[in-house]
Amino acid sequence: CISTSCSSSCGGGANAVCDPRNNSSCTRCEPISLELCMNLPYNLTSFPNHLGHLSQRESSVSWEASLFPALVQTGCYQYLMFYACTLLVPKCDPLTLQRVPPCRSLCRNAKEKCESVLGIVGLQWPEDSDCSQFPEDGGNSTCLLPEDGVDECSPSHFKCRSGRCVLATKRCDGHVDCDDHSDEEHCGCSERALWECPGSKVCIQSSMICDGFPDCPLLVDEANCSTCRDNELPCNNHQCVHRTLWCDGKKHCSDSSDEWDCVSLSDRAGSVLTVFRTAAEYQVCGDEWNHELSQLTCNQLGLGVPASVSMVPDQPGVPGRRRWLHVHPEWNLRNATALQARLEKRSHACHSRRRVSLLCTREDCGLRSTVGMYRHRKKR
Amino acid sequence: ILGGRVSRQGAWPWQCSLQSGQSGHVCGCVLIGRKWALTVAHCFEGRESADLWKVVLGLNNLDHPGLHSQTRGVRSILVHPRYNRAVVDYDISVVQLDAEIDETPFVRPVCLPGAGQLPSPDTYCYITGWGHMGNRMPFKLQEGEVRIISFSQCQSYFDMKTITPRMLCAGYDAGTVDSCMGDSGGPLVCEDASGRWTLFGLTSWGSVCFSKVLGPGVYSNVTHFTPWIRRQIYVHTYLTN
Repeated sequence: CISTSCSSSCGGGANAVCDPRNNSSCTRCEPISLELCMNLPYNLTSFPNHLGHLSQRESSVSWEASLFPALVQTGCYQYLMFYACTLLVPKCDPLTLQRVPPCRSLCRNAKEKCESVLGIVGLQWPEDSDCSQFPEDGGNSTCLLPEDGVDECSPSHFKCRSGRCVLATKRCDGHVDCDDHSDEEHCGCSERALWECPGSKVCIQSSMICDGFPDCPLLVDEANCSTCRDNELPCNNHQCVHRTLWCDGKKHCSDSSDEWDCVSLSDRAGSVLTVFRTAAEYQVCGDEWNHELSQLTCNQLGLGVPASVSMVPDQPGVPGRRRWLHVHPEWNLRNATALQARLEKRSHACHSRRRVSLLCTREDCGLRSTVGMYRHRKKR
Repeated sequence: ILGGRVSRQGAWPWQCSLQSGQSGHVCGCVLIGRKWALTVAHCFEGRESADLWKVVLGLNNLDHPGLHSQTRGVRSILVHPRYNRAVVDYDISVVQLDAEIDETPFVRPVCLPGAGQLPSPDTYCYITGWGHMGNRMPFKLQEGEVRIISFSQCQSYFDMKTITPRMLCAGYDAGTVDSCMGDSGGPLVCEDASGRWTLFGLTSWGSVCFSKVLGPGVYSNVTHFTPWIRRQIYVHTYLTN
């Protein structure tokens, strides 16, 4: 078998130890999943293919898989995409389980008409596709020729009105690519089965709506995406989680967003530490604060290490009752947990009424050693 | 690296080599913390499992790791959820090492950019890697000086692809100094007045570097991803429950 772990008789348990004497190739047909070649007159393939790729995955990231679609745009040969697919995902005959290669004439036509185009940009024709390896059409072994109706463009292309193929990413990208400009016509969102962002001309895939990533200018694609109850809050992926579970140091949203941005150093008040707990803002009482907690806070915020810490008296007459969090008695028994999990609410306020204020400084980074620069001072 | 030169041992202590099984060096990567590195998402195409990979740091000669090198396994690979293979967008991954590195003059993290911090066009920065040199793969780490190219000018080089805000361009019209296959995931770093180096790009894609197709290289724009990177580190350090 080609791969190191093979099934003993092309159907037995995988990963059996390969018997070196057994060089039978485990051929089986598999459905074509390479998007480039989903519009072929056949839909089963087998590997390795004619370019030495061992799987469709490998084929999909090969450089031929990006070379050929780009070459198709030049219009050098009408059936170039068809020929490329017979190499990338060769036809598999479901009865014989054998690969059906392209005919030699198809290979020759593609090579003769398109090789020179590659030469202009200093590229070679893929060497694995030497035409002499393919059977002559009309000989006794079957081979593939484009039937009527074979599409010159792949599903990854946009077909210009003139018949030319241009990469789908060029459709309505603001640049004219088709010789008849048809790639820049009918560019309305709905005409392209896209969703138009309210208040702007931006078009997005419908799959991007409420996916947790803002795409529209006013983030409207991520608004009104969840209907949480009063005592719940929406996660970034629009799940609903009870507000008492927010910023408790444990993930409740499947994307862990209930534990994001729970700790901050509010610049306006001179980097006073603020912690959000059950969706409300708290100050941290300085009474039992210590250096390890300062280190944890700076590291958790990705701000490096503590530069200075001070206990700031609470501002008198602050409107509304200030909320306090206190250092949990077992704060150091909860390793690898976030700061918000090491603090607790208490019935009483903070005795000293002093809040934690912290300044962090970036850890050493981006410095090069001078080691070896001047190791040997040789007089010249 | 095309048009570069052999780098001095210890010159780029954040450069690492992402290696897999028999293939050996596959991609570059960049150390950003004691247990964290960055690389590009496309390096993991078809090989997404963390236990297939290891990270080698403190290397200069791929063939002779030497005394200063450190090797770590990969605990987790965090590919950006928006990585788009077709247009090579959001091409970035955070790599969690299975153990902390020992900081030495030859193994040190690079700085991440601050919010909105970008190198200005025509700034000269460096790219490094063990990628193709146009005629062969090197053993010794190569370095090349490239110029940051503005977004609009960069789009003019690539009519086949769209340059998105997640991308950064650097190089030269004639492609004389450029990154190439095997450099992917490696750093584009710029030095500030205080002598500190900041990571602004990860080698991602470009024209076929050993052809006559000219133009700059395209790098993942690290500044765009810094909040996402910090969040991945926070979640995988403090929310492991």
